[in-house]
Amino acid sequence: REKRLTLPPSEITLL
Amino acid sequence: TGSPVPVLSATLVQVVKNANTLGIAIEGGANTRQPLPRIVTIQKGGSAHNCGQLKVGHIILEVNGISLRGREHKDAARIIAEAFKTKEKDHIDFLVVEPR
Repeated sequence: REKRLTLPPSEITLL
Repeated sequence: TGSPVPVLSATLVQVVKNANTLGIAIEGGANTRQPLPRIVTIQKGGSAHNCGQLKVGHIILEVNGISLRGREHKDAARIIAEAFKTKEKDHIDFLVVEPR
């Protein structure tokens, strides 16, 4: 698996 | 000599379910830039706001003793939602840390 230098941002969930 | 790893003190916050909503927004989860869920919003009138101890920026380590480490965003959100929904407890225990 390719190692990414930057991880993706997360979604936001309202609880 | 001090430890090379900064020690973060975790705080246990009990949120009583005294409103119809929990009233927090979270971001983060495993495989994202923010590997543990972080509180990004606290809504006025929600149980979390009424509790007065949760803060924007807090990182959630555990919910009712369930570790959120390694859980993806949706899974972490589901655990928190279920903790709020269950009628077995009138509160939720959050283990949180302040961001560095």
